Amino acid sequence: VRDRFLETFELVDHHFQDIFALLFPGGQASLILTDPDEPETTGVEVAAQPRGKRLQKMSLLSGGEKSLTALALLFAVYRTRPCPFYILDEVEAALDDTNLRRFITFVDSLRAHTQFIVVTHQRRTMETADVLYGVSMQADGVSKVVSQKIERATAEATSS
Amino acid sequence: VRDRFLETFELVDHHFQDIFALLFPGGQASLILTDPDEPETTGVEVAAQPRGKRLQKMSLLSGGEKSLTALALLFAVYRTRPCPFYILDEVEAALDDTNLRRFITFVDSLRAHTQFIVVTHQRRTMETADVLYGVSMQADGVSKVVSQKIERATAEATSS
Amino acid sequence: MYLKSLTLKGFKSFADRSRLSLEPGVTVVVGPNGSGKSNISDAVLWVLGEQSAKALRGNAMEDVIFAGSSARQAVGVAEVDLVLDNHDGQLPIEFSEVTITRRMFRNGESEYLINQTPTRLMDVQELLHDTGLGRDTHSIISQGRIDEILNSRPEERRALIEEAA
Amino acid sequence: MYLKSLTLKGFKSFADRSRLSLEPGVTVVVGPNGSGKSNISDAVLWVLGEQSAKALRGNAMEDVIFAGSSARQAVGVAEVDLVLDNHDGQLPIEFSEVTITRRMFRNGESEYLINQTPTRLMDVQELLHDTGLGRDTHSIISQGRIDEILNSRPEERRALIEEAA
Ligand SMILES: Nc1ncnc2c1ncn2[C@@H]1O[C@H](COP(=O)(O)OP(=O)(O)OP(=O)(O)O)[C@@H](O)[C@H]1O
Ligand SMILES: Nc1ncnc2c1ncn2[C@@H]1O[C@H](COP(=O)(O)OP(=O)(O)OP(=O)(O)O)[C@@H](O)[C@H]1O
Ligand SMILES: [Mg+2]
Ligand SMILES: [Mg+2]
Repeated sequence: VRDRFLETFELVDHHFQDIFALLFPGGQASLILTDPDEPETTGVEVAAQPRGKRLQKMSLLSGGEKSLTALALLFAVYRTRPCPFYILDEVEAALDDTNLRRFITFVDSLRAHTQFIVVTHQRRTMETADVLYGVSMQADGVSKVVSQKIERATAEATSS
Repeated sequence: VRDRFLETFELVDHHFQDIFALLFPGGQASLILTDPDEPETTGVEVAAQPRGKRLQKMSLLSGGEKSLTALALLFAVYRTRPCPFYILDEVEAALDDTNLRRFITFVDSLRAHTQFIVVTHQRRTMETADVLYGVSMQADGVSKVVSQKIERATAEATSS
Repeated sequence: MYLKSLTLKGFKSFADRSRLSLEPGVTVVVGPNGSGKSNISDAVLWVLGEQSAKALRGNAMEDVIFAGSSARQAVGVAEVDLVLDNHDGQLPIEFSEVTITRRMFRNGESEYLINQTPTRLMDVQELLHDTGLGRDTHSIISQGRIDEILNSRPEERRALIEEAA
Repeated sequence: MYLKSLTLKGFKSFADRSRLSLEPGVTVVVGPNGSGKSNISDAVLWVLGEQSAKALRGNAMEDVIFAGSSARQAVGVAEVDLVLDNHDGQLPIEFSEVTITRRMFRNGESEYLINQTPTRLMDVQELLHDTGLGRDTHSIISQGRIDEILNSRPEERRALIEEAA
């Protein structure tokens, strides 16, 4: 068990470093065991350093930096152990346009072999959909769903 | 002291009902004292009912409904006891386009006698500015501010 | 393996039977505030065995049953069906499609079914054991919870590594 | 009365002196993630007397002093000046403009000044007593804190009414 934990930790850390560098160009990050001698009980600390900044306490990161760092960590875990599907509910609400584009590009890179269900209000995120589901609620307080398949091939052809 | 608390409670509740009805057309809300016989220690409960829905526990409200209800309550407190200025840091991040417009219209209605400093990533909120401040950070990790006065009169003339 | 469809009936604001048929790739869910989007992700958490009402934003588990609206009466049962495509045989079961069903009645009783056969929560959890879709899975991020991963204590974060193990 | 200007020097990411001159009406602050927008609202909370490092997203109060970056050394003092226009005489002081200054040194010492005259925190709080800008004011809503008003317990919400009284 000890070895398995350490092995997985190394792998997640490796992926976290790669993905963080993608989402924060010029930045670097890593995972640190708070008590490396005790693999059964040790905690995991996150060190994140966006470009140009000193290594700071996580609490001083901005709202958007925190969301994007958390996403990098999650994607590292997903890459280490893939799941059948992922549901992300407005995870990109705090991101500015540039970081939103980086997040979308990363999700897009996984599209061929991963299933994402993404809830959003952001127009740019909607544009990445293969299928778009609209949820509505009439004055009767009951939810309904309406789906619309987006022909990505045609969407891509007309927008290029 | 007891009377002052009860008097203020009535006033805030009155404003809350008005403002909630503005932000949630067709909805209603009110404040409730959890222990009316004990004005010195009673708590304050919030009952909010968007259009078409049953009165529900606050925890079941959606992300956007919660933000908008909280804003209605804050504005009710502000109306009861005005402050020299207000700072709102990305308070409208969870709102959809329709609710964002209602929030902006409400802030706009206070513009003549209130000072707001609003931090946002939303384009529509930016458009309500009298003065726009841009904050930037170069690769050296140091923040700088740049300001730009927006001639609202001209902005209004050109956009109508 | 992927999520093939999800059907809600009497679950939270979905009084009437609503079905989402899903494909691999990216499905985006949109709609006004309060229309029911997050209720869909709550439905997935719930059918996979979620036991905490608070994780589903309620105070008691009965809060998942449609409680009525201005125009509709409350109903007595909430039901969610989740269908997984199992052509790759990743789930240890003979079928190429696996339906997991959960029902909840006003009296607090809960039922689980796998491919229409009544079963126990333990069997559902056993079936999903190797997929990463078990309890406290990080493959479903509810609204507002993205920052919790960083705000939690280092001992809590080790669960992330254990989940990936 | 309104907020006329705010000057930061050595406060969080504002290593160099930065001044915002403000007008009545709506001022909108924009910029990329991590550029320093919320640090400005932290600066206002701090100069008005905030005593909790956690409310300013730090672990210790020294976290408000510029800690250095890739290109710059750390500095030894953080300073914020807040200027209020007092033409309407709402502040109980003879001046038509009131400057409140707070300084913090690496050794933990904190200084307060009103119109360049050294004073104590108590005097700043006394001056602001009737404006609603005191401790735990709800006129400044930090990022991510809007939902706390509804998520707090009913006893905590009574503070909102007391603030308005
Ligand atoms: N048991 C229930 N019966 C009826 N309605 C319910 C029940 N539980 C929740 N709701 C309703 O569902 C609504 C919330 O839906 P949900 O959180 O899915 O919205 P959303 O689409 O995610 O909105 P947002 O964009 O604001 O996040 C609430 O208004 C609530 O009244
Ligand atoms: N004492 C300090 N010294 C140097 N830099 C600091 C200090 N405290 C905070 N920072 C930096 O300030 C940045 C955060 O700034 P802030 O929270 O204001 O960003 P923001 O503009 O609000 O971004 P967002 O749009 O993501 O909310 C962090 O990246 C952090 O490194
Ligand atoms: Mg939602
Ligand atoms: Mg911010």
